[in-house]
Amino acid sequence: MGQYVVIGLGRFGESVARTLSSLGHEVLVIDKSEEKVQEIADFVTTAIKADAQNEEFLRSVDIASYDAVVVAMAQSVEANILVNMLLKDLGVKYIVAKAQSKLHGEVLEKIGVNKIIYPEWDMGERVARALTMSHNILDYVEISPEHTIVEIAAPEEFVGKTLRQLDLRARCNISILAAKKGDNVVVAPGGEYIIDRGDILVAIGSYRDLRKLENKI
Amino acid sequence: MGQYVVIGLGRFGESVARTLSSLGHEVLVIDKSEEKVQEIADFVTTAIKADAQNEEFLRSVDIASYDAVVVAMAQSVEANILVNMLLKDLGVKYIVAKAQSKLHGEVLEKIGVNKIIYPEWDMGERVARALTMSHNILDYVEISPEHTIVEIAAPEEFVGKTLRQLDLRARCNISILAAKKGDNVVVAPGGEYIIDRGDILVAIGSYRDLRKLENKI
Ligand SMILES: Nc1ncnc2c1ncn2[C@@H]1O[C@H](COP(=O)(O)OP(=O)(O)OP(=O)(O)O)[C@@H](O)[C@H]1O
Ligand SMILES: Nc1ncnc2c1ncn2[C@@H]1O[C@H](COP(=O)(O)OP(=O)(O)OP(=O)(O)O)[C@@H](O)[C@H]1O
Repeated sequence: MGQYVVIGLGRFGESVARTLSSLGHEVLVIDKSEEKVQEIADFVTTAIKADAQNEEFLRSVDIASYDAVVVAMAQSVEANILVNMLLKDLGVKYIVAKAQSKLHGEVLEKIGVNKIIYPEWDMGERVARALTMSHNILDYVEISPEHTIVEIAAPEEFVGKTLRQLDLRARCNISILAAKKGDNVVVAPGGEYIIDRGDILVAIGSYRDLRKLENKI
Repeated sequence: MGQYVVIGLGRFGESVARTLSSLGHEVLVIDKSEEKVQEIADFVTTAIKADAQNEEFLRSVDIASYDAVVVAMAQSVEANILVNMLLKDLGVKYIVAKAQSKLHGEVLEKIGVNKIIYPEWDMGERVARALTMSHNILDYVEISPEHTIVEIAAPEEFVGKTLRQLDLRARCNISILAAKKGDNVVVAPGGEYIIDRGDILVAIGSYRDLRKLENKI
C-alpha cells in the first residue's frame, strides 16, 4: 500500500487524508493547529502538529521517502508557494498542491509541482454541467468535447423496456456503458437488458445529445 | 436553452456562471461587489450588483421564474442559510447551494434546498483516489463500491497491442469502455482495436483491480 503525506487539514486536506486512510494507505498528516491534529489522529497513521515551513522538521520525518505529498493549505498563497518550493528542494517525488487562483497555480507549475488542484473551479464546472443536464444526473465526466459520460437515474419512460427497444444508439447516438441496480453493476449490458425502476444508467454521448434525450422524456 | 441565476461570484460561483454561459444558457449573476459584477458582465447574460438578502430585489428580477438558482456564497453561513430560506419562500423551483460544513448542509436539507455541494470535500476524495491509482489517471468516477470508471493514459506496455491480446477482462476484470485518440473517441472498442502511444483509455473495474493493473506495469 502507498505512503502519503497531507499538509494542512482544511476541508480539502482532511478529505484527502481520510479518503487515503479509508483506502488502506499509510497517511502522515501535518498541521500547525493542535486541535485539528487531535481530531484526525485516530483516523490516520500519524498526525503531527508542526509548521510545514520548518525545513528541519520536514527532514526529520524523511518526507522525501513518501510516494507523494499533498499540500492542502492554500489560504496564505505565500506559505503555500514556499512550502511547495521547500518540498521540491528536499527531493519529494510527487507533489499535489491546491491553488487559490490561476496565477498562483501558474507559479506552482513553474516551480515543478506535479499536479495542481482548483477544487472550487472544478466543482463549479461539474455542477454547472450536471445542473443543465437533468436533476437525475448523479455524476459526470467529460471525455472529449463530443463525448461525456454521465450517471443518470433511469427515467420512468424507460422502465420495463429493453435496451434494444429503446434503441438509443440509433435514435440519439447514446450508448449505455453500464447499468447499476443498487450496488450490482452490469458492464456493457446487452440489447436484452431490461431497465428497472431505480436503475442507474451509465451513458456516453455528446452533451447536446444527452440533453436532447432528457428533453424528449 | 435554460435560464439560471448564480448568487455569489467566489471561485465556485464564477466557475458555475461561466460554464453555464459557455454551454449557451441564459445566466443572471448577482453579487454585492461592484468589481466582481463588472469583471464578469461580458461573459454572462446579465450581471447585477445587489444584496441577495434583499427580498424586494429578488422579486423584482422574478427569481422564481428561473429553472434553477445556484447559491455560491458560503463564507457567511448565516447569510447563506437565510438566502436559501428566502429563495424557498419565493417559490424558486430548484436550488443548488454550496455548504461550508456537514452541519451547515444538514440545515439546508431541512429547509428544502434540492442539491447541496461540498466542493472541497468532494475534490479531496477525487484527488485521493486518483493519486493512489496512478499519475496517469486523468479523471475518476465511482459507480459503486466495486466499480470505478477511470480515464487513464495508455501505459507504454500496451502500445501496439490489440485489446484481445491484452485480454484485460479475463486477466484482471477490467473492461475498456472507450478509447480516445486526441478528440476522437471510439466507444466500446472491439478486440481488434490497437492501442497507440498517447491513447487515453476509459476503463471500468474495481478499485483493487485497477490498482493491481497499474502495479503490474
Ligand atoms: N505553515 C503551516 N504548517 C502547517 N499547517 C498549516 C500551515 N498553514 C496553514 N496550515 C493549516 O492548513 C489548514 C488549511 O488551511 P487553509 O486556511 O489554507 O485552508 P483552506 O485552503 O481555506 O481550506 P479548505 O478550503 O480546504 O477548507 C489549517 O488547518 C491550517 O492550520
Ligand atoms: N449577501 C450577498 N449578496 C450578494 N453577494 C454576496 C453576498 N454575500 C457574499 N456575496 C458575494 O459572494 C461571493 C462569494 O463569497 P464567499 O466569500 O462566500 O465565497 P467563498 O465561498 O469563499 O468562495 P469560493 O467559491 O471562492 O470558495 C463574493 O463575491 C461576495 O461578494
